[in-house]
Amino acid sequence: FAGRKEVDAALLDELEELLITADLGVDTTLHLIQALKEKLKRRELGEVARLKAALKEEMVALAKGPPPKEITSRPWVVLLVGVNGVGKTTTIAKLAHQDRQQGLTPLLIAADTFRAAAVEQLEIWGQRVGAPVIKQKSGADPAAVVFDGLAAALARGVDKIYIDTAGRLHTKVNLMEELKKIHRTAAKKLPGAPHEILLILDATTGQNALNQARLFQEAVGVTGIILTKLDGTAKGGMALAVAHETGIPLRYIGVGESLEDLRPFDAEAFAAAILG
Amino acid sequence: RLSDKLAAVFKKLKGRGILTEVQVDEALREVRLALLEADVNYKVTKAFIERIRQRAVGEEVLRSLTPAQQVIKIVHEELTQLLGGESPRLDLSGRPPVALMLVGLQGSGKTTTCAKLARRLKSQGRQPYLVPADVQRPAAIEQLKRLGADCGVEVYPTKAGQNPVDIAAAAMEAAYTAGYDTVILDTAGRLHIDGALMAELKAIREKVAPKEILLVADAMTGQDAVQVGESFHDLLKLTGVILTKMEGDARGGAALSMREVTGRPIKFLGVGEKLDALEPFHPDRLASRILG
Ligand SMILES: Nc1nc2c(ncn2[C@@H]2O[C@H](COP(=O)(O)OP(=O)(O)OP(=O)(O)O)[C@@H](O)[C@H]2O)c(=O)[nH]1
Ligand SMILES: Nc1nc2c(ncn2[C@@H]2O[C@H](COP(=O)(O)OP(=O)(O)OP(=O)(O)O)[C@@H](O)[C@H]2O)c(=O)[nH]1
Ligand SMILES: [Mg+2]
Ligand SMILES: [Mg+2]
Repeated sequence: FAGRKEVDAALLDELEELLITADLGVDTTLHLIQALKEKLKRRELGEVARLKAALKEEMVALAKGPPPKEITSRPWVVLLVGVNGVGKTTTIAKLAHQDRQQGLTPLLIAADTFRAAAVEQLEIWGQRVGAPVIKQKSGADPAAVVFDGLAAALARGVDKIYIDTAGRLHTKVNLMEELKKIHRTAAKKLPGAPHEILLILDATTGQNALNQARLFQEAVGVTGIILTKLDGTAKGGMALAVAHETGIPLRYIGVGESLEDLRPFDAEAFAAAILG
Repeated sequence: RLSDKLAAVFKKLKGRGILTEVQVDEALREVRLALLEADVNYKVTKAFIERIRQRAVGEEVLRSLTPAQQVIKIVHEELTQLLGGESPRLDLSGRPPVALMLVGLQGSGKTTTCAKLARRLKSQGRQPYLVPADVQRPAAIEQLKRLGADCGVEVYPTKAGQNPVDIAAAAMEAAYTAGYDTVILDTAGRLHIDGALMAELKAIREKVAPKEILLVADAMTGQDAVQVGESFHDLLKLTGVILTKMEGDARGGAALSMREVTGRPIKFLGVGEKLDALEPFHPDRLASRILG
């Protein structure tokens, strides 16, 4: 918008480029531009500043979701899911760190029994955070790790339990079935669990984020989304379409590789970062 | 689907005689939308559409009995040509050991791909040596050690706290002494906007002069592919790109963006989590996938 004085076709073109380049996607971008055009027709937006404010409002409206679930039981079990490499393991560490800072006791269950050194990675994070990590030997059935892990956690009496799962592409039916089994097993061991199912999305991802959200939602139900790697140059605009279409609340953003690099999702700040 | 959308565009014009530029414009608009939905970068898409506009308003479409198919054919040909064109083979020339360096954003699949390449080279009769130069990510060294063990390839014994540049140099020495002919360097994931870490990659490059500097990128990358490709290429002079997680349903438009901004060939595709899941790149197949 910099330096533009008039609201004209050229400005709308520029806006289209801005939004598409922020990964909002064609449908969402056209929808937003159309909403602006309607307002323009009704002479509701004379100058650029008002146009920008109106656009920001529309984007915030897309991003807004229901408030986070109230923590109503102890332990509160959180299952983290998502495709490969998006930041699940690191995000668990950040969430557990946040708990510790609030005086809560988190415990981590290493249910990624497939990937090389996945358990070791979570163990190192557990040591740094000060959270015990429950694991079994590599190749174990993840559902069994969750079952036994929950049993052990219940015996210890902790506030929060985080279950780290292996990355999996949403298109892999057998892996999605495995995830459903993990979900059922947790519920069997502890009615109501998992209380939260957090989908981790990588901000550098394009339109595939929608497919990911749809299929994970369909498989196990998702109660919240965490958008990672927003410390890069990617704007994560696909989160708007995801939030709008699935109704899943955007809970946090990851902004780095350290324990403190987690912030609550702020729709205003998110839209402002995209609009510049 | 693009072919249906184009058929609809040209159906409206049936019986009106020859096509006009306006109608071809509408067809090009559909192509543009398809590319954007496939995650091809906005500017890259724009340039591509301009490039094919010449052919699209030419005789081959205007006189065609099946203009929709003709447009698809043109787009597919142009995409294939853009995506391919150069040798996708690894440059393993020169006095051994030859170094291959894998770089990229966090979580893109570098460590796994290092092991996949090692396994492939071993099956081709070479003597690869894996080098963990990521001392930042928890258990990264252990991860590569495990993968090395899985494919029977030796791994340099990196110790935590060592400097990646020193690790690379020492590993080349060790490889030379032990008679390995190919050193595969795994580096820590990093942001292209992290000046210090990008400088570290440059320092490694100066130290060991790799024959290949491969950008490992996630197939689901969106518009940011341009920034990432440009930054890594400007600083390091990449020799190629490897796209991972291609067995999923990401359309893979990022591949076109990266090819455009780096001018470098896509050499391999990662198509799974197991170490045998590495395929040579086929431009025509990716062209079809991007078009949807
Ligand atoms: N820059 C940045 N890097 C991140 C962020 N979150 C995670 N990472 C990095 O992304 C990489 C992958 O993180 P992991 O936690 O291993 O991801 P994962 O989803 O558990 O991966 P898999 O278990 O293999 O599927 C690591 O290098 C992390 O340090 C973030 O918010 N910003
Ligand atoms: N589905 C699929 N997963 C892959 C592929 N390549 C790698 N992965 C997975 O992606 C995740 C990240 O892989 P890594 O090799 O740890 O990625 P990285 O780039 O080394 O990560 P950092 O070192 O943290 O930057 C792991 O879960 C891998 O198993 C692939 O081709 N397909
Ligand atoms: Mg993990
Ligand atoms: Mg790695």
